[in-house]
Amino acid sequence: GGYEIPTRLRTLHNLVIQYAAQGRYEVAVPLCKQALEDLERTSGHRHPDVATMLNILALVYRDQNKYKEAAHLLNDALSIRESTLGRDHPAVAATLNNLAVLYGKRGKYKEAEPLCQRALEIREKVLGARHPDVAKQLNNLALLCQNQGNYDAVERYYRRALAIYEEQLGPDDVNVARTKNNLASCYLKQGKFTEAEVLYKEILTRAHVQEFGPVNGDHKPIWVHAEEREERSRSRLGDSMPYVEYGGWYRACRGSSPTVTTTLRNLGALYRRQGKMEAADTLEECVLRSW
Amino acid sequence: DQQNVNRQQQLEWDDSTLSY
Repeated sequence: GGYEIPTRLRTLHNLVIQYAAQGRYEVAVPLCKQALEDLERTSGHRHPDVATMLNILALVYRDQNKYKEAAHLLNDALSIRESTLGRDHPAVAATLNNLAVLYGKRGKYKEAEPLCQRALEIREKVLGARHPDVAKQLNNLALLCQNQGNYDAVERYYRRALAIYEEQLGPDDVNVARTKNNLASCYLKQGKFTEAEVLYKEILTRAHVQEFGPVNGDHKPIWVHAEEREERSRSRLGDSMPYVEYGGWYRACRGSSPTVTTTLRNLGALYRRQGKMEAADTLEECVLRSW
Repeated sequence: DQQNVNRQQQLEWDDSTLSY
């Protein structure tokens, strides 16, 4: 973007992050404030380096849950960046996004939404409508809408994010499963259980294909095993069937993403709701054994 | 289980704000 963060600032940033990670805020904060004073003396207040330093200090305040103080700094940084880098610079989008996150943490979803929306518009303009960073922004926007109960918007944003991830990163990217999971919770909140179930099964089938190859008679996704077990128990053929290894799913689970584990839990809860206790038990057993 | 459902949903901070 025509502006590089100076090495000295980068080093200081790394140092501050280390102190903050250790909870040593009493060291991190004065370090930031001193650097801020030095920068202001040499470059003046309205300089991109000052904005960067304000962002670093805001991060430390965020980690201490001092959201108001952090937002105050980011507003200052935003105004500096807009005037020095231009209104449509990616750094402006990032600052807007983080301001929205801070508002979100304080439950101020309505105030956060327009900031997130503007960050999205900047990213679309600068990166193009199909860039993964656009999808990332859509995810945050969806979550803000979800917290306000605006489910139509949530579905729209998640669907768009999903299409971008599938097209740009491929169907096996972790972001695809994550976004499907989020979309499914939006469906659940509206009582759209069938739609949620379809997505959960897609995630688990995808995880299966990734781990074991194509689905066939010997290699079936865990939810197929679960439903077959349910069927058997209903026809009283397999009342006391032990939990078998289900094609190695327990072991596969151990290595897979937290999203798959969450999906197993959520589909399990959905089965339980439908009274499919054996199917639910099968998925929950899989989660437990994978630990 | 509502908690499980929501476990992964967190607003994401953009760290790139430090790298411009």
